Amino acid sequence: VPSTCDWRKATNIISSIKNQKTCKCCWAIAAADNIEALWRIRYHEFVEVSVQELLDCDRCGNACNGGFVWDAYVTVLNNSGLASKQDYPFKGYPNPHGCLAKRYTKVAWIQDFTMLASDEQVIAGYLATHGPITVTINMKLLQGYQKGVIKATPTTCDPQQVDHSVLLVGFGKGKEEEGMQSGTVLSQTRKPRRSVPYWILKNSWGAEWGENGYFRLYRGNNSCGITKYPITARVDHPVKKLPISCPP
Amino acid sequence: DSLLTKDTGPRPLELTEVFKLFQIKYNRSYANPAEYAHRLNIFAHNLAQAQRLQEEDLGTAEFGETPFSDLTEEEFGQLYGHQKAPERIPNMVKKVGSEKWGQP
Repeated sequence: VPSTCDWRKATNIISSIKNQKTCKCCWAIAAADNIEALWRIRYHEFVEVSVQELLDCDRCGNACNGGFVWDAYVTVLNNSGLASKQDYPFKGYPNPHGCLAKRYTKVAWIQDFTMLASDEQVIAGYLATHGPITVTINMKLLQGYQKGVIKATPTTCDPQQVDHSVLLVGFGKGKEEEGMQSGTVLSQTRKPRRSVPYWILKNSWGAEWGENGYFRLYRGNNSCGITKYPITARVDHPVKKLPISCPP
Repeated sequence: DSLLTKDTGPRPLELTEVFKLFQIKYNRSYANPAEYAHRLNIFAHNLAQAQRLQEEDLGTAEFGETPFSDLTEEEFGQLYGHQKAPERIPNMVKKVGSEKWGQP
């Protein structure tokens, strides 16, 4: 496992930050982000896939009322792929005419999906050699998050109560120079300088939130339940893997 | 329990100023003075909570005002969290074979 990995540094692999707005579709956005990244890594094609298809054609019909990434992958398999975002754009509410997948050419598809071991080393190794992975975490600490690495404990962030799916795009180990804390009302506090291993995660709440739409979680203590559901699509046949590697 | 503080004294000027800037930044308006007061209380509670998280956090995270600072934790969970993931992933593969002994 390399010491650092950041798929954002690879050209055209990670798409721009999406915003779920008032539709509880983080599960669909995370799955779409995962498929986009894997497709671009494997086929060097810049695809932007339809999140709306995952909402309208979801076998559980939950659409904007929440769901699970594994349902999104089953939807992709059942519909033989995903239409483009251009053809089947995101609306943020269920289409009154239901699933329109049959109308559109598919720009990406998957062979299978798989769940990794709940082991942060295994997850890091797979991330670096195959590409981004969806994870589901307890989002409680994200409401007030501005920047930096969140190092939670089971008390501050119950790892069993996972309720928000996001895309894992890298990991690092930072020398963190903690300046004075920003904010008018909050008292000025200085955090000590320390080096922390962290995960880099892509959220779906727009680029204004967090670190330009991303956030970082401590790596090594299952912060907020990150190891509970590490799930990723497979976009190519299980032939001998072409050597790919994540930018450091 | 109610977020409305017992304290009826004038609020520190900067909090209402910060809240006004928050409203401008995130384009927030509230239906009536009671709702405004309710949201201001939630905002104050969330900033205090952010400070506590800041002190509790064992990493390098910074907490403070975000687009969600005028929502209670429950509202935030209802708006943005999908239902709690099940204790185990539903069984994808249908049970193969017959229940009856000896049947292929």
